[in-house]
Amino acid sequence: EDPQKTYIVYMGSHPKGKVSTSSHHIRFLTETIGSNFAPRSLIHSYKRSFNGFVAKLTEAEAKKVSEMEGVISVFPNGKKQLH
Amino acid sequence: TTRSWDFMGFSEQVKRVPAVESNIIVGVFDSGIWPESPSFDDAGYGPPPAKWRGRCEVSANFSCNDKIIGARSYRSNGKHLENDIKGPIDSDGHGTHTASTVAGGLVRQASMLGLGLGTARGGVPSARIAAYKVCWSDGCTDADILAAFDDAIADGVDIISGSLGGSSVKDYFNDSIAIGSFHAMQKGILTTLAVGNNGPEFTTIVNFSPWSLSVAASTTDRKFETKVKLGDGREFNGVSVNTFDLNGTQIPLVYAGDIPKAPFDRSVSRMCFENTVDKERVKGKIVVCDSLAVPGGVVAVEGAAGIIMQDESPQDDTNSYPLPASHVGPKPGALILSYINSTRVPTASIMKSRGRKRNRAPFVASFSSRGPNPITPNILKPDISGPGVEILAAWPSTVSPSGAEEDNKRVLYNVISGTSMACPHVTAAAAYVKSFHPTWSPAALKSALITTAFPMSHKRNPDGELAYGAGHINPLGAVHPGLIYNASETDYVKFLCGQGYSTESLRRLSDDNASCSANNSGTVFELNYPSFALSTNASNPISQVFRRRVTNVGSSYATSYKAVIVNPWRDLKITVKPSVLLFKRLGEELSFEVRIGGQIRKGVESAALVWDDGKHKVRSPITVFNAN
Repeated sequence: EDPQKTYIVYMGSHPKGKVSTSSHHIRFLTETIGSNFAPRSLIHSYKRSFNGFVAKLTEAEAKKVSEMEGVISVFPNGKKQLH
Repeated sequence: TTRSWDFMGFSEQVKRVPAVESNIIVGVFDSGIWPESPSFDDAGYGPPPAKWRGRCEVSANFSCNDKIIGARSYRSNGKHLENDIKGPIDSDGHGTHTASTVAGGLVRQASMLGLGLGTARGGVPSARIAAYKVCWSDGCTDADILAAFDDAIADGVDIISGSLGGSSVKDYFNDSIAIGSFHAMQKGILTTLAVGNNGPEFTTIVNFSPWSLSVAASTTDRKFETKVKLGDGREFNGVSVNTFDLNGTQIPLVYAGDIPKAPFDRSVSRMCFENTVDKERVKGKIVVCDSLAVPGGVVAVEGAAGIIMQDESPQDDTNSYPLPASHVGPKPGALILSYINSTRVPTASIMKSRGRKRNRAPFVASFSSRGPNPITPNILKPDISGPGVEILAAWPSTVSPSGAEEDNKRVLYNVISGTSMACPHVTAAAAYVKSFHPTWSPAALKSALITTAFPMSHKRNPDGELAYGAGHINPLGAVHPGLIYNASETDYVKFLCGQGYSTESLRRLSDDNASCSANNSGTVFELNYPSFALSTNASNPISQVFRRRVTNVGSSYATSYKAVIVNPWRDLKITVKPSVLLFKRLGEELSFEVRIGGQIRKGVESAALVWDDGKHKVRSPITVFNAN
């Protein structure tokens, strides 16, 4: 009824001296969404230069994530083109 | 590039700092790269710079060398389409073209089957390339673009070139490219971006964040002309990139409007839309269509010996086609149709294109997206323009030059147009400046390019700065800008405070404990941007103050700069306070204010502030435009 789509969850810079890992992001999603969250829904974690991840979420889950502390923006994984 | 660099006075002999230039790594976000191109021959290059921390995704059909030092591909959904090749190899051609424009080596006698013959070269031929393949036959996803930024920043690239963008307006932190380029800026990496090909309408620009450099496309003084010769001896000039040579052979000529395929009538078939023309009756003939087709769109006239497209669309958006083709304007088009109607057996020939001198160059391409900036109209975008029309650069010999499936041609150099082609010229110019000033910030590099740009003609480009920004890049001039408008991460955060971003968001973004207090909330007019833009209502009187700072990077002796306002329209009253800046040492930063008053009488009014010390002319464009 509320199909999953791919979203970017952008969380800004890494907190000083800390690097976020996939397990941090899985923990964050599990805490936010609840035990229904399947770890395989996390598609990619950005961990080298900034903090964020790509995940398959329902619209309701995306809204919930966007309201969490530490999240700057949540937006659908859109497409761009060569110019 | 066999003409573009020379056109801007950037000859092969320009002064370089080879040891520094060869340490510069350019990250190219595109469709991958084709390492076998002669432009990427690594003979004479040393090992990758010690700072390089990137990788090469090696496979049976791909490896890096000392020129292409890194290459990765990103496909977060894991699904590859039939037309794509896994890994960083370029199965489109676009990425090979852009990468070679930035940093390809010198290749003599390069041409597209004789067209555009000359030396193909990148703007920084000694620099190294790191290719990040984020675009595939179905586009480039935000997830993959962000993954490439995540890697490129950590890999140690010095500058990023992105000839890609979205199709809708997104706020800065809902846009993958704005986010990635912000983090690049934090690490001292400038991102140059193409503004898009949705011109000439206003507010069509994509990629307009203040921390990136947004590039419009303009012409050089070379154009390709494709003559059409009728059976009665008359010749008409058309445009296209036509490498077919019919040797003047006269071929039967037919008008698509005269050969509709049921159930369509002539009013439809004349446009040569797919399945509307009787293909049997075009076989072996040159067909005249009343519209400009895209290269893949000529399937409608499959089997034809050639195509003449006639309409009123701009003549700066040329393509190559899988068959002899020329695009003519409506006047010659009408004469050709009248010839067909009045002749029993009409014939024509399409000549191979010839490079000709284009007078009145440069002008901004009709297709180049225009400002104003849709999110922050009071920051001028585009920033600058560069050559993006009919650029010859490297191409994979595995991909057809027109992109059409039925095109069996194979070339090592291809002529294509787009803001994508302009962007790598500007990336290279920025890298060239960086080779002389390795410690300059992204904002300083931007400032150097913007304030030294060749002014462009407002007469020839009625959209003014909203089309070309500060003007045409001047790589040589940008090495010695005299003064720079610098900006740090803190300045951008302050600007974002003023744009309504919360303290909490900005602390996450910059991790510098920023807080959006009254002291730390800058209006857009206080961001130390090297250009001045004001969106206003034509019926309202204007009164706006801009605050700026300039840093002396020119002379170590005491130097006095005088403010000169170039204001050809006289409808604006522009004053600068103080009107003289006296610098006592290098690196000194002084502040000033620009006040704009008056009222605009037309859509876009242009002026410029020039700080002049007798040696440097530090020119900032000023544009005031009607918000409506």
